[in-house]
Amino acid sequence: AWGQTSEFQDYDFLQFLGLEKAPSPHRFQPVPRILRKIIRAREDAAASGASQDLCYVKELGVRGNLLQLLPDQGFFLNTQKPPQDGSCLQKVLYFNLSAIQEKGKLTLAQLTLDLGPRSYYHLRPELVVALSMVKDRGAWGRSHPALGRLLTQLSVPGPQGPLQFNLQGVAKDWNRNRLKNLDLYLEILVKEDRYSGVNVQRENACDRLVRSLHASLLVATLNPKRCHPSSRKR
Amino acid sequence: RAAIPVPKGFCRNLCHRHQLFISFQDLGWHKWVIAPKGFMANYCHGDCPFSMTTYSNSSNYAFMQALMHRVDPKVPKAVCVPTKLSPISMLYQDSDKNVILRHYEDMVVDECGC
Repeated sequence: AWGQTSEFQDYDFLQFLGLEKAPSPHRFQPVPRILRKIIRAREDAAASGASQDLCYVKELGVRGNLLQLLPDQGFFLNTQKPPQDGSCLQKVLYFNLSAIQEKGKLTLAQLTLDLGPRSYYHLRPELVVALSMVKDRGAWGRSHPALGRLLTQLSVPGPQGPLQFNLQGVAKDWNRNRLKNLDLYLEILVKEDRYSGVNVQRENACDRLVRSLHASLLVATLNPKRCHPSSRKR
Repeated sequence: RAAIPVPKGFCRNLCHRHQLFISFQDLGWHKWVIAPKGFMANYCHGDCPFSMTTYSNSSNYAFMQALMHRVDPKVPKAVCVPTKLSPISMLYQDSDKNVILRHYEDMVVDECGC
């Protein structure tokens, strides 16, 4: 238009970066240490002029040119009932996979469960974490959804950092039929036999766990147009 | 933001890399770009006379074009272009609470030549 000043065209730059418009997040999500480590290593490499293969994420040992951390948008089940037979927490984890922007192949799907440091010290000594696929979403209304295959069940001794699960089956499923979302069923139990505290203490600890649990899914995608097959230097 | 002037003794109007820093803060994007704070985009600008084309990082083609320009001025001079580029990675958050780490090829001009 006449007289239009040559203002910097945000829009053009955003389009170029693959964004419709400037994101307007209400608040920052916690950024996992691994992503900060990766970007810092890349900035250092760029500053030193070292050549980089940005289609290989050496910190994760996978090929990929785009990493995305998807937040859990699921919900807890049976929060009204007191925990019974050792079950401390039941949650449906829901990840919106249609947010995966890059065309191409999923090379990593890594679930991270951060139970929060404090909650651990009250659920000594052991937790059992069971993770299953949810088979029938329609059954969410009931107290217990229809479950698909058990993905993993592991005992977690004492306090330690976030738990990570590599869901390779999810990556394969996504590459086959572009799942729109991923539903998982998470149950955390306290091992009864060695738990000596009174129930009310366990109940409070389970409530704390419900409040502090944070789940996220880290996915890596490889766009063959941007990344030539195994261009990584041996 | 243009940055430090060219090294001493270098004829300013000859083809060389000019520093230019793109600050995400200046763009008001610091609210969603987590890292980096900005990046050195730089750009190439300057004259490519015949003498320049005999330098190491100029192409043979530039030498030929400069030679032809001498013979017939209608043939345009060789031009100043990037001869080495590098990528950047951006860590940002989108409007749906996803945190994204994406890299972009050929965003930074490291070297220029004719």
